[in-house]
Amino acid sequence: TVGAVAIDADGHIAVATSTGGINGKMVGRIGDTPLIGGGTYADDNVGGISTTGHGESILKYCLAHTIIKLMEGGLDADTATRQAVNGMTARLNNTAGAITLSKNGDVGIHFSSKRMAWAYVKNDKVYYGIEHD
Amino acid sequence: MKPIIIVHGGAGDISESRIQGKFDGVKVAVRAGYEKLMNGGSALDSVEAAVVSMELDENFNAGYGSVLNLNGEVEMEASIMWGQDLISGAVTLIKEFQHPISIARKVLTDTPHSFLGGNGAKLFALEKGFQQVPPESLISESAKEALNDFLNKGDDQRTEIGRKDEGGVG
Repeated sequence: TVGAVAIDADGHIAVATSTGGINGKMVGRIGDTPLIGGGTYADDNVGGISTTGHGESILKYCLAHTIIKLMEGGLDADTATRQAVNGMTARLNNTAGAITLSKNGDVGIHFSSKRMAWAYVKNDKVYYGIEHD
Repeated sequence: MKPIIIVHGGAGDISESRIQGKFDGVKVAVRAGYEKLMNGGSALDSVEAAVVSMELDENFNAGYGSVLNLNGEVEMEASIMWGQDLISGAVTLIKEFQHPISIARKVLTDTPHSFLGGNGAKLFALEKGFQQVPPESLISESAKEALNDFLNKGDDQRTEIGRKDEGGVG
């Protein structure tokens, strides 16, 4: 799965997520990626999230929307992302990852899987990673 | 507001052999998205450009290089959302198009609906001028190997793509 979250100069937020699904899936299987609130969510008043990982778990946990609601409740982007991803893994015993931007441009990155590739550009500087820590 | 963009290239059991390709790909994608923002593009333009970049790159499970279903076919899905007024577009069961994310954006901008699937999504894409590609042109060698591993070795070998490495399943 791939995804992107951006804030433009007008302060508007957009999120995009795209995937081939899971290897060896049944014909006709649909995962979390096209489901708003599961794989993707954007709200200019709060932030934006794109998720990746075990689709059946992400869609049941409404992972992107869970992160939004935690941020709406006052958590910062990173804490909300960490709490929701770990909460999903604890509850459903499968792994996921998410990237988050708050409406103020704060970044959240967390994954309970072994690895997740990510990169962001802020103030013309590129940051990237794939391992924990 | 200073523009900012973040991308991901998938979570899971990413083997050591695929790390460099993922690094290269996410850096290219994030720069493609950032360039849009710096040239006055909207956040929607930016995220579409970043995802389009990764849909062209076989290092990612999207577009060309997508994993295969049990019939050995690519079936893709995508969604896009605009935070100003909470409008969204999504597509699923896309088989013959290079960029599902661009079709999803057209659902957002050009229809009263949020989500199109299967043959309806295909007819909509054709109506909007998206070019069909041969389904086999989206299939990479890595995706074929991953499906063969899955079929030969069973469910514990299921990974996002590639052979199972140690660690959790994403």
